[in-house]
Amino acid sequence: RKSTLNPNAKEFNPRSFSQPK
Amino acid sequence: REPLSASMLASALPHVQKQMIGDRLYPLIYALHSELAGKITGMLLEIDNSELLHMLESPESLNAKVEEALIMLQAHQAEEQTD
Repeated sequence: RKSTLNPNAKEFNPRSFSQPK
Repeated sequence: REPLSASMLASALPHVQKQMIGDRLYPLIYALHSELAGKITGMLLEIDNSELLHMLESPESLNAKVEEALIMLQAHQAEEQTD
């Protein structure tokens, strides 16, 4: 199985940290 | 919070699915590598959702993938510096 991670991937912006449900 | 399930994801749009998974993944990754959590989460979110759901349930799988992402990031940064 190939699992290539992309170092240029877009950074994830954690909205749940600032706006908990 | 209840665990994220495949059926919960199925009703969401693809980009929302990734956001939902990222919201669960980010705190776990933040606990491991706070300064790179956003970047590592972004990298891992390119993996298939089924595998991501498995990683949310399996700390060993998640840790292994986070380590892999870190190695890739460091190699990438080293490459940029030598250019």
